[in-house]
Amino acid sequence: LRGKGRIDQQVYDQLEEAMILADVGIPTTAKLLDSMRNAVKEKKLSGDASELANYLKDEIAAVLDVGDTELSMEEGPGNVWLLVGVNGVGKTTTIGKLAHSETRSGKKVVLAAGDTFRAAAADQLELWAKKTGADFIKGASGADPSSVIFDAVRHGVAQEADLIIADSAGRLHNKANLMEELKKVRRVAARPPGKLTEVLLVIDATTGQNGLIQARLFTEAVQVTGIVLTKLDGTAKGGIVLAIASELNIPIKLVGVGEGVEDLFPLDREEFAETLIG
Amino acid sequence: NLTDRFEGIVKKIKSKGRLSEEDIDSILRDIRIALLEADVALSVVQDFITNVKQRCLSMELSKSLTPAQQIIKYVNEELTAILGGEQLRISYAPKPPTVILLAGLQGSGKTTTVAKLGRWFKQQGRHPLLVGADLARPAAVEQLRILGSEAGLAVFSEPTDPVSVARRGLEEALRVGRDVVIVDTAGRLSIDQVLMEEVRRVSVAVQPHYTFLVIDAMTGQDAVNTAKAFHETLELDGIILTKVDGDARGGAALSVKQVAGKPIAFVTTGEKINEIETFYPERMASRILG
Ligand SMILES: Nc1nc2c(ncn2[C@@H]2O[C@H](COP(=O)(O)OP(=O)(O)OP(=O)(O)O)[C@@H](O)[C@H]2O)c(=O)[nH]1
Ligand SMILES: Nc1nc2c(ncn2[C@@H]2O[C@H](COP(=O)(O)OP(=O)(O)OP(=O)(O)O)[C@@H](O)[C@H]2O)c(=O)[nH]1
Ligand SMILES: [Mg+2]
Ligand SMILES: [Mg+2]
Repeated sequence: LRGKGRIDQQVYDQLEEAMILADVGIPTTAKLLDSMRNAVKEKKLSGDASELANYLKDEIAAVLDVGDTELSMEEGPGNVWLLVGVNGVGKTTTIGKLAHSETRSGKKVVLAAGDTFRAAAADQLELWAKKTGADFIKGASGADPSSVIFDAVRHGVAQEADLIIADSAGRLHNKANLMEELKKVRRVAARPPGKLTEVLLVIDATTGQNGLIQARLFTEAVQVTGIVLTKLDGTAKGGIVLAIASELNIPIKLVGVGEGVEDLFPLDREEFAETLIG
Repeated sequence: NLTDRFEGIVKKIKSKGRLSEEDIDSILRDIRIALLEADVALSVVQDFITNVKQRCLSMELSKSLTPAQQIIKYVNEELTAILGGEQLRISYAPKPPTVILLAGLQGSGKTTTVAKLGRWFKQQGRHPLLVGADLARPAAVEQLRILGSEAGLAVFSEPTDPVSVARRGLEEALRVGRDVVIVDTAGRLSIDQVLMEEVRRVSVAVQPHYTFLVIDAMTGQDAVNTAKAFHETLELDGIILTKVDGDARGGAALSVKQVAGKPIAFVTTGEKINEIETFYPERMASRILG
């Protein structure tokens, strides 16, 4: 396959391989390559390698251009952000980073230790509260997570806190009872005087195709409003977020790039696309 | 499932003595897709397909199976063979304690697994000591202490540095007569040279009899990078696959097994301390194939 209106097979294979290696997945990779092939067929693109790569990067950035990437905050106290996701992806650490950036921008923040299950989960979050100057509310170990979040919201509103960030226990989306528990947590987090303005699903960049299933089930259960993609400082590219964005229309709002308090940034779509296909 | 997918393609294959290379390629294309969808690493898929193709080219059509079923049978056997092989059986050091070191990426399940292994060894009649050498993560040592205390297991740590803690943990085990030492380490990125050097020095300090890479079953293509780097730095003895109670297909198991060439020693199947078991290659093979 060479010449005008044709793509060099080697270039095509390289771009396909880059996307597969980045966990973009077969269906989304096929869609992006089809679009590229059509653009070449319709003479909108030459078969030149760098032109093809740039086209692909623009397409990837476009796929990610969904929804509002700002973190939603309404006027007045009692905004609630709830963090959810499977085990070990970086929820608690992300809350620490959010506490830092929000207190830095002048907000009064309360952290709610909504993980009442895992060993030392509350201790872990408390250390982040201390580090960032955020207020901290926890319950007894094994307490109903909804009641901890309810207490934290009430406390936050009474203290005129702008923002209550609620942690939740890691849970696998295929565990029906745990997803039921999370639905209840969301209902309680949305109860006045709180205003639930973000439900952030944390996705680990090392996750393969299961990330899309996670996103589907968490969205179905608790209406996810945004994705935080963590551990992008590693070798994993997090390509599964393309399928998540395009299928579920959920914006990737933040990326985690380390374990430190400042290692959280808004997603830069072009930079992400650039790194994805190297 | 995979068999149904192929029956469509294979319907047009008439009963001949052999399948044509074209027929085999078309079936293997679908297998390649299934493996990639299951998160098996691309390079591992390529090698796998090459090997299976060799077998298919010389296969005689079975009387009782369709060609598709026969090829899937080969694929299943090949997968099971790669995933299985030499079973890891813990053989205890003639001069105790037997030292076990766990390493892996952030959040993979190391701390929880250290406690599970502690209980597992205790059930085998051993006297383990858990060593909390993760001084980086907030409340990591506390996490291990709580898990340990819930299972009646001794935990050692001190706020010095990971290498010293590991070394002192070993001394403590010798002092009080613990015959198994299990060392928890901080999660780290395989490309973090400083932290990979740190875990290497922890290994040198305690000379583990078993070093396990702890890897999350939902890991995607990155599994090969992780396995390669940790194997090069630590010389792994085995793999522990975590969170298999999820619904990830688990292709990372094949990737890591292939790259490190070491047995999958255990799988963990939940958050409770008793949720650790031996690895069954046949089960994993059919899960990966979907
Ligand atoms: N390198 C890197 N590590 C991260 C990042 N975010 C979180 N981590 C690490 O990932 C590990 C797990 O983080 P946690 O915040 O405990 O994850 P979690 O989702 O709250 O875990 P569970 O509550 O147990 O489900 C910790 O070692 C964190 O330091 C990131 O962006 N980059
Ligand atoms: N469902 C399930 N959860 C697990 C399993 N193993 C560990 N977890 C959970 O995964 C999360 C992370 O486990 P940890 O033991 O903290 O992981 P880690 O590797 O020590 O994390 P770092 O020290 O931050 O690198 C916790 O919520 C555990 O309860 C498992 O087999 N199944
Ligand atoms: Mg947590
Ligand atoms: Mg740990």
